[in-house]
This record gives sequence, structure tokens and C-alpha cells, in this order.
Amino acid sequence: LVLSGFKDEL
Amino acid sequence: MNIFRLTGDLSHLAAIIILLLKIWKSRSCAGISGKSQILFALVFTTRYLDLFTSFISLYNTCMKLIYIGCAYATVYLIYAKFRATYDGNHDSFRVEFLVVPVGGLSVLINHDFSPLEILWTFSIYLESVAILPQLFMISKTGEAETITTHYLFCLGLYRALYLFNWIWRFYFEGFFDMIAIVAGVVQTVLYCDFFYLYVTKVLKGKKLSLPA
Repeated sequence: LVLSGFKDEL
Repeated sequence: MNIFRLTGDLSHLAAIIILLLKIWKSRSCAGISGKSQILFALVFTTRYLDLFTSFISLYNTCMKLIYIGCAYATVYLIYAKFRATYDGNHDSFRVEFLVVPVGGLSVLINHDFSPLEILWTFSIYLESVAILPQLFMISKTGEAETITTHYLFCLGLYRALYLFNWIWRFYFEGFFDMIAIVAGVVQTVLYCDFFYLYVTKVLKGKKLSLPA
């Protein structure tokens, strides 16, 4: 589960 | 990955490299807030701890390493190599007034009460205000070198492009991150006054100087 939706961002 | 996200990242990268090159070529960090640069190094350090826990893509990993590396290189140039040119008297913003409230807020408002998640949230909140010492310094001296304004413009443009990226992601991927979005809006708004001066002065070939 990715809690912070934008973890793939810089 | 969409066009706003990619151009946002490249704009961010351009800002970081412009600043490094400006300091390196002129052998001087005059007019640059070392405090803002320390805050950015802290932002990258606390946000990219997931380099150790998860792999997203080669692009993601490389960019994170470049951002962190450049941030620390900039701090090194300002506080060690070209320390003699550092304008500490004008870099008088009290960073504890940013770090302490931001630290408190990230403990109170986050997605999950876990160390990595709190540090990620801290970095998002801190990034939104990390430029304040630099803007404060410019307002204090009343002027900025043109190259410094290009740096600031790229840095502000990056977060503005990210806002469009988030709108895109909301429509096409159906999800959003309220913490990132609110902080991103705050961050972009802080640059609005500067954007205005940049367009009305710097782009018309004038030096950025504020009325006394």
C-alpha cells in the first residue's frame, strides 16, 4: 500500500 | 509520467545546475542564501530515504541521486570552498522559525505515523517554504543578479508544472495526494511576486532591483 500517492515523484 | 511532470523535473534540474554553475564559474556565492541551500539539502535527504527501501525506476533513482549530490555540492561550495564570498550578514532569516513549525506539522498531519512517512511529509512541507531565506535575502539587499533570477524562475516553474501534473493525474489516474498538493500550491504562491518581477523586469533586459 502506497500511503503517499505521489511517492513515485521527485 | 506526463509532459508536465517531465518538464517539471527538467526545470528543477536546470535550476540546480544553473546555481552550481553560477557559483563555480564566478568563484563566488554572493547573493545566494546558504540557509535556503541547507534546507533544500535537508529536503532531499529526508524525502529520498526510500532509495534504501524501494525501487521505482532507473529514472527515479538517478534523478534522486543527482538532486541530492548537487544539493550537497552547492552547500559545500557556499560554506567551504567559496566561504569568503558568502554574504552571511544578509542571510539572516531565522530558519528555526521554519523547521520547528514544519516539524510539528508533519507529526500532526501525515498519511501514516511512521518514521519514513513523517520524514517524507516533513520534506514536502519544508520544501514549500525552503526558498524563503533566499527571497528574504533579496528583499533585504533589494537586488539580485540576473543569473540568480533565472535560478529562481526555474525553481518556481518546476512546482507550477507539478501542479498541472497533479491535475493531469487526478483526471487520468484518478488519485491525488492532499499533502503534496496543498504544500505545492503554497510553494508556487510564494513565487508569484517574484514571477511578476521576472516577467516585467528581467525578461525586458533589466536587472532585478526592488524599489527602496
